[in-house]
Amino acid sequence: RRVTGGKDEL
Amino acid sequence: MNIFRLTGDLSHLAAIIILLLKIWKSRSCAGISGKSQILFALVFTTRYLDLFTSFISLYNTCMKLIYIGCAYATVYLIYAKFRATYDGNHDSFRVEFLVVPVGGLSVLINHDFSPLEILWTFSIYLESVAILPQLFMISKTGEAETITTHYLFCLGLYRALYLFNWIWRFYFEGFFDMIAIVAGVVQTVLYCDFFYLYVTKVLKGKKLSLPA
Repeated sequence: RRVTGGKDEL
Repeated sequence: MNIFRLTGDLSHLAAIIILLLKIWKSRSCAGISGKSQILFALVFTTRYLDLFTSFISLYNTCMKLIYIGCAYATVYLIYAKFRATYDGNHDSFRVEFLVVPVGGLSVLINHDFSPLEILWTFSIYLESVAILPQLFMISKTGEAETITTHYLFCLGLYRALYLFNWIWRFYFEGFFDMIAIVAGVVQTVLYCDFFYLYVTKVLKGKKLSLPA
């Protein structure tokens, strides 16, 4: 799980 | 990217475009809650700040920009260009009752206590309830134009499709984001009553009107 940074989902 | 995610995004896009075109073509925002639209503009603004910090894909960047642009265009049409047609008396939901608790919750329950992550969490929580002023307005006036119901259906369908996307991602990628999932379930549940009316009335050619 990517916590910080850019999000892939809209 | 899977089929549920893609159709969810397209359904979301369709909802946004339907609303913009409805207001533009009829030169009127009657029956539309400006408060819900302000909340959605706030949702996109706080969620897509990562546009400045990271690049995911061209699709990702374009869609985020389109969503933000359309959200502000809609707010502009309601509160500036077609302000005379805005039905403010019926748009009386108290948004501070949503924004304040949601703000508090996003500070308390998040994945990481950093400004960008808290704002993202805030946007997820706020989106799940942002439609309430619109639903409140419909319950107050007791009716909705058919085109408005198409907008609401696409908007509700989008998060329901995302739920399938998350099930898919859990099984095939081992990915899950509990904050998004719980908020997504809440958001979808809020539309259930409307979905029922949409299927039993609008799809059978009747206007959506509630019993007095």
